[in-house]
Amino acid sequence: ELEDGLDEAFSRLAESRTNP
Amino acid sequence: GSVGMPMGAYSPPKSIWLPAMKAKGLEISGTFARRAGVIQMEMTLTNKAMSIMTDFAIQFNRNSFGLAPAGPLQVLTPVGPNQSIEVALPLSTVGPVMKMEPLTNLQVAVKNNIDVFYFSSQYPISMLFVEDGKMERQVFLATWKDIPNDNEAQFQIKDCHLNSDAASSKLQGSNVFTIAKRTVEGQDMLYQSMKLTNGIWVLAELRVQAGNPNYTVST
Repeated sequence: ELEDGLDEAFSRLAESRTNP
Repeated sequence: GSVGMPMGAYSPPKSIWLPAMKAKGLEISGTFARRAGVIQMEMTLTNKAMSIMTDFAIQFNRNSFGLAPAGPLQVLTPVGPNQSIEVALPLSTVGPVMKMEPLTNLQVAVKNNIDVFYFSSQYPISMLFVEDGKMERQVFLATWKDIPNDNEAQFQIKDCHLNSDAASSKLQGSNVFTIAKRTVEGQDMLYQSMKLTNGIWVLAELRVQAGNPNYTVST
């Protein structure tokens, strides 16, 4: 679960950096 | 523009640090390398004078990251006129510290039987990237959030013809570790960490767009 959460967090980070 | 080995750490080509005309015939060219975790100053000493040179020694001024010779300069035989010798000087990072401008500037004094000579050189900061610089993913995310926006600097890297996986594996050879990769709107976003010899962590984001030779790096 932690790993899934981290995977998602990185996706959100990349998304927010592309479309701030 | 690297001449480093494909999977090894980047090391710049040797350049002339001390021209013979400024050092009574002693020419020093050199570079820095990190080999198996050891920082080295790799030098070619050339005697362009008419008499032999002996009794070599080296000293550094205090510098930003405490670089210091880990032992004496090993020139075991006299250097005759028109002769060159190669020397590798291992460096430690526990010497005296003083912030330099630019940060990676190193002031060096070399003596021989003729005189003492001074020169400055700049080392690539990647010499200071340690082998255990891969940050835990959870720590990376938390740290990234904690860093104030003003601490972020952005750079363009021009004319880089590698895809993001090739760039990532090349960087890993210099202890720049990719922790996560995401593709958003055709752009690869690589999240990377490195740790300096003084324990300071650096976080980076590398953006690579397919077909675009210009990368954007934010640190």
